[in-house]
Amino acid sequence: LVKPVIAIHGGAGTMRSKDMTEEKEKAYRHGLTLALEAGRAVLKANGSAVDAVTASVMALEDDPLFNAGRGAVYTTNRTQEMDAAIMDGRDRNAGAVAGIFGPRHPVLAARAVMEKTEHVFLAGEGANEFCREIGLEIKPAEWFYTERRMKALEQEMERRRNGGEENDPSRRHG
Amino acid sequence: TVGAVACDVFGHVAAATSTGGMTAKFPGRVGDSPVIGAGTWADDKTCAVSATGHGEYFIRYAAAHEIDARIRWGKETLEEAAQSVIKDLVKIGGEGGLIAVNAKGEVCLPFNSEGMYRAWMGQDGEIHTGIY
Repeated sequence: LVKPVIAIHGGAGTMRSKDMTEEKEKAYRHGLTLALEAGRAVLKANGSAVDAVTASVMALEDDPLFNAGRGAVYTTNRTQEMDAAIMDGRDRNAGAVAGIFGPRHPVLAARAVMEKTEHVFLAGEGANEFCREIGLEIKPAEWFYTERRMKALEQEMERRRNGGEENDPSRRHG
Repeated sequence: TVGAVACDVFGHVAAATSTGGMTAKFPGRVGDSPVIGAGTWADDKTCAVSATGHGEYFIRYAAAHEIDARIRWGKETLEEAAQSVIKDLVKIGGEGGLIAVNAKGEVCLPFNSEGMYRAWMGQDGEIHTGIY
């Protein structure tokens, strides 16, 4: 037997260290710790790596601090579109979804594609329909709304209206 | 974007990634997260990878599978392969990071951006977190 290990991330990019308060940093570290613990608990109970990564990502999707699930950012149409994927190292089985909205945990949608279909990748309305059909937990738009993300969209649109480059690498964040 | 990679007691690895994309993205834009081989990858023989950052660059570089290939064919270590890919991405303008583990229980978390929200438990069983 191997000593189990797990790693998680909650996104990378420009963190604007000058804006990071002690309180914010504490909240991020707390969210990361909870998510890691969710996966670690699975591994400690001799659970599978697939179950562990699912548990950790579900915890991150429920935390509005992170850009996935409940904390997802907005498109230029003021909508949210979520993508997720999962892959099992035992047999290279994989599942992915793109452009979905509604499932509380997009990672479970990806996992269902992997385990319940002969497909690897479902997108858009077909993927949403699949999620509803298999009974994944669906949440309304209010569940996913966060003022912080809406404000970020408005600021970015304002910047573009003022001549800011759409693809300015320093402004791309997600 | 969020993600997780793990190696269980049986030496099996897995990876998962989930994202809302990027703020003010064009509707319908898909980043690397759901693209198998770009932002997500797992194979017991090599590694499990979950990436985050400028998705288009990770797709163009087939970043996660590139790490697999460097280990499989180039005989690089997990650390060497992951660091090389993150370093190479800078050359084409790609910014971000990734987390990776292998079936031996090695963990690495390289990034080329200012920071990456991350946490890990290595073989010591301790929880570590980092931002910058």
